[in-house]
Amino acid sequence: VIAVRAIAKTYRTGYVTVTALASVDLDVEPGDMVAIMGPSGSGKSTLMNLLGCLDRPTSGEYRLAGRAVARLSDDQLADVRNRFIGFVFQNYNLLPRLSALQNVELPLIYRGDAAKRRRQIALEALAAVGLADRVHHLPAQLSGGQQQRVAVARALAGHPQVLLADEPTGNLDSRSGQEVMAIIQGLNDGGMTVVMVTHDERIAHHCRRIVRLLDGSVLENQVLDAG
Amino acid sequence: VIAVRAIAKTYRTGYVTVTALASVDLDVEPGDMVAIMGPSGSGKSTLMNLLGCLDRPTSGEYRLAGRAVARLSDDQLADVRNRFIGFVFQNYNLLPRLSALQNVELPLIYRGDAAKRRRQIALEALAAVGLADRVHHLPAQLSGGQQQRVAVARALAGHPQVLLADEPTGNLDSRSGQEVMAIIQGLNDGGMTVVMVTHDERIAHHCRRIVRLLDGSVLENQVLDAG
Ligand SMILES: Nc1ncnc2c1ncn2[C@@H]1O[C@H](COP(=O)(O)OP(=O)(O)OP(=O)(O)O)[C@@H](O)[C@H]1O
Ligand SMILES: Nc1ncnc2c1ncn2[C@@H]1O[C@H](COP(=O)(O)OP(=O)(O)OP(=O)(O)O)[C@@H](O)[C@H]1O
Ligand SMILES: [Mg+2]
Ligand SMILES: [Mg+2]
Repeated sequence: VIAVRAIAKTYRTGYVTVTALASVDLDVEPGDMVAIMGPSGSGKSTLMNLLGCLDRPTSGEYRLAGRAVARLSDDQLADVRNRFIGFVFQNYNLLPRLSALQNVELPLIYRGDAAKRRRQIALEALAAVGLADRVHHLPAQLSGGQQQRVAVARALAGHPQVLLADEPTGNLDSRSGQEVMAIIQGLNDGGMTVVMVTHDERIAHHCRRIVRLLDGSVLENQVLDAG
Repeated sequence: VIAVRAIAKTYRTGYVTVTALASVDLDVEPGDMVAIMGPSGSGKSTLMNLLGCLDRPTSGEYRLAGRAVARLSDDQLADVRNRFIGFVFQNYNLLPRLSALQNVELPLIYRGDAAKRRRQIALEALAAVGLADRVHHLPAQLSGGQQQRVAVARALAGHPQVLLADEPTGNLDSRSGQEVMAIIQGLNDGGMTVVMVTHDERIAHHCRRIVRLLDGSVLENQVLDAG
């Protein structure tokens, strides 16, 4: 479902030029579960933003569900993103003036669900991550880990075909982190493809494969033995 | 240096009322190194904000270096905070329009260092956390873990007497996390008092004591055996 060839990304702004990704190849089959690891600054979030069609590569090819993303217009790109991909941002990216419930409902509007159905789906997603008693709180009225769980609920509520999660458990205690992984694992068992950045080896071992980045290149692409 | 008695905090806004801290007692001696742990939403950041004089408790007493904080005016509170405490926020709280270097220099202005000395101190702090080649980047031009390390450099550059760090390594790979802990450990050996929130048991075991919160109360206050 994801096929990346020689993808590169160089940031150029003012007098700052950084080659965040030098050249990355990556194949992800439908239903696969891949962990992306690597030191701080090695290009993980940059790669995730390219996979999530939130940014365009400087060079290289990216095919999502067989379609060449580079040839899509901005509108088509947004359409692919909304219909196809659930994204958990490293900094959550919750809208500060919307409640937890409204933040989770927002992507569902795009999918055309009726208001009542949207509310029910969003309430179930928030209950699944343990926030049933915080649904009307604004992000500023939530703890760091609660905000992170709202971001996870928002990405999963619409049952996307592909989940791209950038550090989905970094601010969670181990029990809350395992609860989130159990939800992701369950959806992966149902066929959802998962690509996840993590610094935590225990979280990575929920996945079937670990891709390690170093200085913008793939250092290792290792299948984990089952069990 | 920190003496907290029966401190409580209830948030009341609109129709939301949450008792984040029910009643917490805490004593921290000068030069001590304490880890605060507990599930997501258990009140750790709320406690750190009270210890850092960024918020006032609903009830209870807090004495910092022997002075009753409740009786200080807002100006005196800001003065104590700037002269005494280095704070690492869970969401970094970097100023988006300042470079990494300018963010680290900002608290030093308050301390009256000359411009040349400030620049030198800030450059050393950023080099110590491995960001010598990112000093002119804006926060948006830095990775998540790089932003976190700028926040650590900013809190430590002025060699505060007390470091309050809310999850200082959550977004760092284990090597960068150990590098940050080595810096904090070194300053603690030199007499800096450290109170740190963490979800990571390995990071917590750099400390001498672990205080575990649950639902806004202290569940456990456990001294770790040396070595
Ligand atoms: N401004 C606020 N208004 C209302 N409730 C709040 C506010 N800030 C925090 N809370 C609530 O207070 C409780 C404690 O929050 P706090 O941020 O201290 O938790 P925490 O232990 O730091 O959690 P985490 O590990 O997820 O960061 C949470 O349940 C949260 O929803
Ligand atoms: N907008 C930008 N402009 C310039 N450089 C950038 C920009 N965004 C990121 N970078 C740089 O690109 C490199 C890769 O950043 P990226 O966010 O992908 O790293 P990461 O692997 O996600 O790190 P972390 O684990 O700390 O989140 C970093 O060195 C960073 O400084
Ligand atoms: Mg990142
Ligand atoms: Mg917190």
